[in-house]
Amino acid sequence: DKDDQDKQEYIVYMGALPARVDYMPMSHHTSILQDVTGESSIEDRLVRNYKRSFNGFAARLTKSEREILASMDEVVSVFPNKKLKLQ
Amino acid sequence: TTTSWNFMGLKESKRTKRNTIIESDTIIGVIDSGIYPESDSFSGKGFGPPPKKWKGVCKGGKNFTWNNKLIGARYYTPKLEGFPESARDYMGHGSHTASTAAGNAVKHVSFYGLGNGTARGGVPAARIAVYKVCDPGVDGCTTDGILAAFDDAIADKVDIITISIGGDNSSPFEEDPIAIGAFHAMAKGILIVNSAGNSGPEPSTVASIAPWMFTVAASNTNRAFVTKVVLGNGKTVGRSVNSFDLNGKKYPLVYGKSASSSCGAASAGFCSPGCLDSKRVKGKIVLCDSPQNPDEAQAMGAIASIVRSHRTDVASIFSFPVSVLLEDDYNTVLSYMNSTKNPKAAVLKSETIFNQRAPVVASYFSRGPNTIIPDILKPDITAPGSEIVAAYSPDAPPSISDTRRVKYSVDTGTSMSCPHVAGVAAYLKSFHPRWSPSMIQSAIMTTAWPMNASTSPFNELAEFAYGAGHVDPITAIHPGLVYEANKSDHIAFLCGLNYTAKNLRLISGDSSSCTKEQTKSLPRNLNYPSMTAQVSAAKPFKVIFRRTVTNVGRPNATYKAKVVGSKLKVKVVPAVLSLKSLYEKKSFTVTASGAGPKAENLVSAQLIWSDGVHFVRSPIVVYATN
Repeated sequence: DKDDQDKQEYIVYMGALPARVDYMPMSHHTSILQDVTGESSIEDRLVRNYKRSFNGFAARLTKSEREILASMDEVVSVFPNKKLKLQ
Repeated sequence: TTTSWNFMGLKESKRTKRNTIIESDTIIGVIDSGIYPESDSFSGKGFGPPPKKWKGVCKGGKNFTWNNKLIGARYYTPKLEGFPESARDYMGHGSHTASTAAGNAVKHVSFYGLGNGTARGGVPAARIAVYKVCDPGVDGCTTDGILAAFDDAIADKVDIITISIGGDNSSPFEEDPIAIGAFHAMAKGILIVNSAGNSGPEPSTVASIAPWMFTVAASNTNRAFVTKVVLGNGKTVGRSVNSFDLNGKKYPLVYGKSASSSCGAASAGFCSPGCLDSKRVKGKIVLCDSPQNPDEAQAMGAIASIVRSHRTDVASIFSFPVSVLLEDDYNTVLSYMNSTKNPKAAVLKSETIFNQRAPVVASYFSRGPNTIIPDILKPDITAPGSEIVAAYSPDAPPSISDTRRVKYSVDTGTSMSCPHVAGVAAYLKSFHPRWSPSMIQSAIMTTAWPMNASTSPFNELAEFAYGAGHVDPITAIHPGLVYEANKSDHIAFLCGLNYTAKNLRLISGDSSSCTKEQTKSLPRNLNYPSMTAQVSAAKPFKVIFRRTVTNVGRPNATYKAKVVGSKLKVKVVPAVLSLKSLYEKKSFTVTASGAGPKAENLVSAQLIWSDGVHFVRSPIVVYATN
């Protein structure tokens, strides 16, 4: 329960989509999340995939998971899923 | 909108040049609070099938219909109990911005008779695709939704995206969802137009700071709404959009301060919630020291309210008769109250007046300098944002606590100025369909109406307020020269900001790496249509800007450089450019020098390249901070 409370939603930005024809963004995102969380089912973790025009995903992560992700070679940045407002 | 396009010279007349066939193939993506699909502004009547390039869908969810005008809809708002899953607009905002950019021409539109006219967007023949990311249930717009909207809009093949959304503070590019989305859009040839924000008039408040997006400040038009207050002893004029007609009848006046038995003088004066005593305000006009709480007076049975505000350059809608007065006028009312035994006043229905002082910049929008990249000027451009009449959603009230429902309403903000520039960009693109986002942005910036620091009390920040000036849609079609910057130029720009090779490869999606020269390159040398440098306060300076222009005017043209309005010493080399063919490029340097501005001050000049027909104007801004 404590772990659950510690989790926040983050955006994991991975830049442009790789040009490789065999690149499957969703499988890549799933495998990254599974590796980082150590969980085989990431249904409760994955919020959204970005896969059509650029690469990345939104996920519920702990602070330490965030840090691991931010240090990965295929990740540009990890930042909180905050709210913006209409102007 | 019913006035702003006429004000900018884009009139509804056969003499206004339109390339309707290409305009009809233009798709504006609107990332906002959804849309009211039943609005006449978005009717598909007279439209053929969507353009062939269109890859989007209409997944509007519950109670949503699409047509050949409104060709796409998606929503990204989280599932929340009590809030329908739909691209429908429950805030009114998305309908307003969409119609400003590309709404159909709809005759006899007004807000209860106010601002009457033909409402139309900048490109009425264009198509609209809606990406809903904001909802009352969320109380804002989520980052994950905004990124998802960009992800889809780019792949759906929209031509221009208007996004009137932002944060309170600027963030590094790689943590700013709008900058991220805009970068990938720019790489695919899509221009992103973004509102500067409403955190002004203080400096360093602009949150939209990336050079690959077009950042818009706000101004007024020549139409203003006033709400007169008639006192027992004369008249004074206030602001607001008051559609309620009390037939000129005078009602007793009561001051919030003397209408409370439960609060201290200050809170009661502000008409703070829980302070007003119903028995003392019922049937009266209540004076409140703040524009925040007239709803409280209404709830306690007041017939109307007169409120004090330090900001009366915009008129807002209230749910009952309200007039907003500046300090001096408000004090006049208080003096009158104190001088007579039975003070009375009437709050009249609003009227529209012709505002000769237009355009002047608004007080409320966010100003430069750019806190992340000091040498990139933001905002870029100014457009009408105050008191704009455009489509609204009857699923939302026109003001807080309002029980009315309207199809057209008055709204104010950089949210409103942003779609004006998107509309102009689409208008321009209909004449130059192959132009890149930077060419379109450059054309709009270098042809803008000049503004200056002396025309408005809120202009003292000069270019940090209005950027290159006020958008001029007609002249923008023929800019003569443009400053181009493509994806590789922006990657080189990021090299100069010391982005790592790994991140640059990921962001660009190719094997981009920085040369030694690029790593040493200065952000001020990005081929941007404005030139800005931060220098040390009160110390002599000499800064060099390197630029390249592309000829889009006529072959065999000779452009001469001229620098005007200068408190700077400026040298342009070469000062004459001979361009033999279209799309030929020529480079030049601009050296600005001087004694150095005082801390927190700027000095500026305008570089104008002219062949006698075109006038290609760029602001040169040098400023110092502490």
